Amino acid sequence: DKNSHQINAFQLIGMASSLDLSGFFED
Amino acid sequence: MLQCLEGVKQLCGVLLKCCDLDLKQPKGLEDPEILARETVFSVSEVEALYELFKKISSAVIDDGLINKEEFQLALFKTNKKESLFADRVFDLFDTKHNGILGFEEFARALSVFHPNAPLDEKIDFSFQLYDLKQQGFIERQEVKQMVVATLAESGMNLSDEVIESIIDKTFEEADTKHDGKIDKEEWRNLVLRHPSLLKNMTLQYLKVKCTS
Repeated sequence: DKNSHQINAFQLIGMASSLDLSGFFED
Repeated sequence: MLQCLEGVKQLCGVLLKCCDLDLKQPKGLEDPEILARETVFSVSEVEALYELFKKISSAVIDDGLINKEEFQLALFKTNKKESLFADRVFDLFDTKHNGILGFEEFARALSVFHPNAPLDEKIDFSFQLYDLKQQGFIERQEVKQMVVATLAESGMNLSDEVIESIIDKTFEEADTKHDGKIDKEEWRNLVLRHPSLLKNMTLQYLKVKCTS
């Protein structure tokens, strides 16, 4: 939990979000 | 009788107008050179991108347009997955706000993700992504909503106390004007301090795959 306080909310969203448009290019 | 004929004439006129409009609706690859001029793509990249577009747009309905289901299917290989961000990205790609993507919308939006796209375009796009209510700033409530949604989607578990603490610290750093929201200028400063926030805004594939 201590480490989680060192990242900001947007970094957390980036880590948790499955959004990566590279999926378009993968078969 | 004359009134009736006039009515038929008017109806034909409306129908012809509709057909004409429909024919002018750009769906496919009209002129790759224009798109290449107005985006960072080369002509051959635009052509390669069109092949990808055809594949994605024919996955569910072969109509030369990408609907949300096809968009999700291409991204996650399933249309069952719930994703706040996939929805948000689709809406940002859908500049005509009609629920479907034509090739031009698809290419212009993906151009922002090209390795050669200007940094400012990436910053603008990412800002719009987080500005859920499209008010021109990112509110604390929007950040909380996104954190909670993405944690739930990924199966990660953090207590509300920890989430609140992370958001507090984020606003302490980002909200330099102390008005409880993050505007575009503050977002830009935050991103410049933390370039990893733009990690997903660049797709190396656009250079590698589109030129191979």
